[in-house]
Amino acid sequence: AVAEEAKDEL
Amino acid sequence: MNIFRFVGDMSHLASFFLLLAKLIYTKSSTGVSLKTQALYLTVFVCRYLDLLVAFVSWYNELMKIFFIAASAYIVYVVATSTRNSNASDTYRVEFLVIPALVLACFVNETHWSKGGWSLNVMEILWAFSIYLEAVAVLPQLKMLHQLEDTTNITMHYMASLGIYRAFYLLNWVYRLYYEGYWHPIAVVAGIVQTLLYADFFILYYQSVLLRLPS
Repeated sequence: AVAEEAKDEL
Repeated sequence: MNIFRFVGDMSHLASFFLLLAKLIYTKSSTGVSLKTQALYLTVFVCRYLDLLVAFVSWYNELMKIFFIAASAYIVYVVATSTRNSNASDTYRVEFLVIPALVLACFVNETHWSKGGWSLNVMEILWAFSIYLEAVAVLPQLKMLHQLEDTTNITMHYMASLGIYRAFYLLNWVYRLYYEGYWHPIAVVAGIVQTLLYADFFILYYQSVLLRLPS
């Protein structure tokens, strides 16, 4: 992902 | 995954089954806002574009596919329901969609120096989906306030959505404390969204819980 942290939520 | 996130997801999942049960078994979409359901479909499609580029887990993939498919099916059923006049589904959704889109263009998690053009568009759509989800329930809330005779199952559907939001807040507190994980956009929008459900829970208490035999 582009963001600092992956978006692993729904 | 912590227990709060899992309970939140299961409550969210349950909300789909409650709504599907209402539509299938009562054969009526009365009291269900097509506008809210169309907004949720928009939310899931915009947010889960990352299905195409990022794999997190089978759990995430399957839940995302189910959320998109189930909300598309719900929109189809409600939109084609002949018995639903939709006379009270009068919320002006452009007042939700346009501000959410404008806000997403300015407040998002894009990193133009790092990501490619398409990945940054996905970030804007992700932020848009977060803002839109926060307010997507408003047409449904307006309907509930206008309709005298709302079926309990619609109210339970709304309650399970509210529980989902509440547990996501607990999940974020947990993740911030133990993992340092924190997406300010999601958290702030999530707090707004949960506050909107406070209005619903007052209605739920008055119209459903007080009617239960003691």
